[in-house]
Amino acid sequence: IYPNALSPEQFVITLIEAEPPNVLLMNRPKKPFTEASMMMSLTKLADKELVHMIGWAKKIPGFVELSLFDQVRLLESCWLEILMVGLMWRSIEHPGKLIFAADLILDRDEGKCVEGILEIFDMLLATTSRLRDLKLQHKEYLCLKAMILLNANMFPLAMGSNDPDSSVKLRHLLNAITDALVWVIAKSGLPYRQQSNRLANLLMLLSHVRHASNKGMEHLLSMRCKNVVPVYDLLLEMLNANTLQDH
Amino acid sequence: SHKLVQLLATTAE
Repeated sequence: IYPNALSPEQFVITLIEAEPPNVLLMNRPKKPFTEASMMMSLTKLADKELVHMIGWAKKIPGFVELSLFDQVRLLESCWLEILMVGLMWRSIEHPGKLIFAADLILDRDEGKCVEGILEIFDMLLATTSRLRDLKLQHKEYLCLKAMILLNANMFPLAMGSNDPDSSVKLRHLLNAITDALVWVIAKSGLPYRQQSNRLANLLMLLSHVRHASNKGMEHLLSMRCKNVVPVYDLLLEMLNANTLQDH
Repeated sequence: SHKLVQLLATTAE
């Protein structure tokens, strides 16, 4: 499905249909958590969610038309942001709690058992609180999540990228997702003069999600290096790819 | 990222 052929409304409908299922941890360890059991739970859940995330990305109109190289680069860059924004959306109605999954709901203070994670929990809770204040709507969330993916890395977008066709397609895709978000805001009934403010407020969230993701990535890397938690398969690849890119 | 490429390249749901 080419994004240019879709109206903003159709684009949003496709995003709704692309949504991944809610994942369960299954076999949650008994509370109270230890550092190892909490990290194991979080990484196990993340690994499951990653598989669904890739399926979700492939359903975003036009994503699979990008070069495979660009698809990989975008997903490698944004995977933790996508997990985090999903977490924030699930937690939006539950102040003080992080709804990692229906069977993994954590209070802020439960983060005390893992060195360095409380800072990240606080960032996640603060950003979730901001989403709540903004009364973020489901369709706005879907557009923002897609935008995080498509905007994840500048290299596929830049002039002189390795695949100019893919670069052009990505630019069209970014325009399409912007049109979709603008359409969603316009349909909300907000007065015209407030619509651009709302757009700006929503877009300003994205840098905070990126910041939380960067901190989370550093933390996960340190946990792995200290052997607090084994990281394997897809999650290991995504972690390595993200940290290697920084170098 | 072999697994990522594999998942992207497959057409299976």
